[in-house]
Amino acid sequence: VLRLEEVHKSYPLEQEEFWALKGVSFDLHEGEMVSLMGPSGSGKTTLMNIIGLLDRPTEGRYQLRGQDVSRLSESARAAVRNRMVGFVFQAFHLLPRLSVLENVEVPLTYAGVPGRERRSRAAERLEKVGLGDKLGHRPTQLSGGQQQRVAVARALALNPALLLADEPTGNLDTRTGAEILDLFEELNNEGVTVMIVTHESAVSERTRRIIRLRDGVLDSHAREVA
Amino acid sequence: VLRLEEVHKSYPLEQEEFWALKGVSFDLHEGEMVSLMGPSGSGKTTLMNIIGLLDRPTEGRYQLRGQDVSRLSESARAAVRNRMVGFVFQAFHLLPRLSVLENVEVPLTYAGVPGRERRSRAAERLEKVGLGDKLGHRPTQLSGGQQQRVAVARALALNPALLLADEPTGNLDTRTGAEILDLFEELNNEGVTVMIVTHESAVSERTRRIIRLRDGVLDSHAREVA
Ligand SMILES: Nc1ncnc2c1ncn2[C@@H]1O[C@H](COP(=O)(O)OP(=O)(O)OP(=O)(O)O)[C@@H](O)[C@H]1O
Ligand SMILES: Nc1ncnc2c1ncn2[C@@H]1O[C@H](COP(=O)(O)OP(=O)(O)OP(=O)(O)O)[C@@H](O)[C@H]1O
Ligand SMILES: [Mg+2]
Ligand SMILES: [Mg+2]
Repeated sequence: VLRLEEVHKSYPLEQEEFWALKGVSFDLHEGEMVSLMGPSGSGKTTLMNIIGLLDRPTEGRYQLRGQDVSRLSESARAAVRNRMVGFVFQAFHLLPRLSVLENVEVPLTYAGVPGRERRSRAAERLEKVGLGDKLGHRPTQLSGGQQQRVAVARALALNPALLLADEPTGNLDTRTGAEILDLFEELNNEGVTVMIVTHESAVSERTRRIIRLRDGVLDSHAREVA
Repeated sequence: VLRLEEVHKSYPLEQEEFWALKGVSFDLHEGEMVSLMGPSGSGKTTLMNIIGLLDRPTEGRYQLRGQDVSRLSESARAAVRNRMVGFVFQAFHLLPRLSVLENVEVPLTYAGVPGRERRSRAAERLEKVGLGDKLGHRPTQLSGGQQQRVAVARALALNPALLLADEPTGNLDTRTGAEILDLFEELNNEGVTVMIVTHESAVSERTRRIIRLRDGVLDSHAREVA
C-alpha cells in the first residue's frame, strides 16, 4: 500500500541542517500490522509524519497506493490524508476548548457527516476506548492516559484505511494498553493497515513485523518477520 | 518524610463533584524509592500533585517532614515546593519560547543562583540525560522522548530532597529509559526520596516498594515490599 524510496528529511537549524532521516526505503503491504521501533531521537515520528502526509520528504520518493505523493502541495496532501489516514499523535494534540466528544467529531465534520450520525459515531468510538462516561469533559479534565485514548478514538473516527499510531500506549497501564491493541487488531482484521511506533515489547510482540530505526536509517539486520 | 492521612480529592464538574481520591493513607520514609502504579484514571497524577504541593487535598491531612502542609496557601506551598521538590510532569510542561537550556535554568533562576553557575549546572543536568548537543534547541525542535528528558533534567536542577516523576519513561525506548532509572537510583543512593508513577514493570522492578491505586483508593493487598 505504500513504498518509501531513499527518503531523507532535514530540519533547518540556525547554522546548519539536521538530517533526521538519511535514506529510508521500505514497503508496507495492504493489511499489514507493523511496529516501528528505535531509540529516542532516531527519527520515528519524523518518518510517521511523512507517511501520514503531515510532512514531505526533503529527498527521495513516497508512493501511496501507487500515487507519488512526495511533492504534493499542502492542500493536496490534506485531501488524501483526510480520506485515508488516522493518526494518533505522540503529543495527542487535542483541542482544549472542545469537549472530548467534539474533539472526536472534528474529522467527521470535515468529511461532511451530518450532525446526529457524527455524534453517535464519535460516542461509539469513545465507548470503545472506555471513555463513554467522559463525553462532556474538556481534555484538561482528563488523566494523561484518558487524553491518549481520546486521541485514539479521534484517529478511528473516519474508518481510515491506514492507521498510524505514535506511542499509543505510552501513558496507559498494561491492561488498558492491551485493550487498545485489541482494538487495533480488530481493525487490522477488517483490512486496515496499521503501523505503531512503540518501545514496549508487549506491543511489538503483537505485530507481525518490526521495523527498526537508528540515527535516521533502517537497522535492516534487526528486522524481524515473526 | 511524608505522611498522608485519609486524603480525599474532588474536582468540581457541572452537575456534581468527581472524587478522584477517596481516602488515601500511607507513609513515605526519607530515602525510599517507590513506584506508584494503577489503571489509567485511577488517581495517580492527582495524588502526585498533592504530594508535590501543586494541589491541596479536599479532605484529609498531609504532613511533609513533620509540617502539616494540607491547608497552606498557594504561595506558602510554592515556597516549600521550590525548596524541596523536583517534579517530572506527565505532560512535560516545557516553556516553548525558551531554549532547552533556559528551560532547565528556570528553577535555578527562581532560587537566585547566579548566571554562570546556573548555566553550567543546567548544562550538566542536560548532559546527564544525553541532551548535551541540544542545548540551544526549542522544545518543539525535539522528539517526544527528548522533551521528556528535558523535563527530567529540569526536575533535577535544584538537587531536590523529594523527586516525583509521573511516567518519566513513557516516551523512551527501553535503553534510554533504563539510563534515566540509573540516574534516579544514583540520586536515591545520595539520599533523595524518589516516587515514580509508572506502568512499566522494567521500572517498578527497580524500586523497593510498589504502591497501587485503583479508583481513588489504595489496593493495599497488592502492596509489595521487595
Ligand atoms: N480537572 C479535572 N476535572 C475533573 N475530573 C478530573 C480532572 N482531572 C482529573 N480528573 C479525573 O480524575 C481521575 C484521576 O485522574 P488522574 O489524572 O489522577 O489519573 P491517573 O491515574 O494519573 O491516570 P493516567 O494513568 O491515565 O495518567 C480521572 O478519572 C480523571 O478523569
Ligand atoms: N523541528 C525540528 N527541528 C530540528 N530538529 C528536529 C525537529 N524535529 C525533530 N528534530 C530532531 O530530529 C530527530 C528525530 O526526531 P523524531 O521526533 O523523529 O524522533 P523519535 O524517533 O520520534 O524520538 P522519540 O522516540 O523520542 O519520540 C531528533 O534528534 C530531533 O531532535
Ligand atoms: Mg517520537
Ligand atoms: Mg496520570
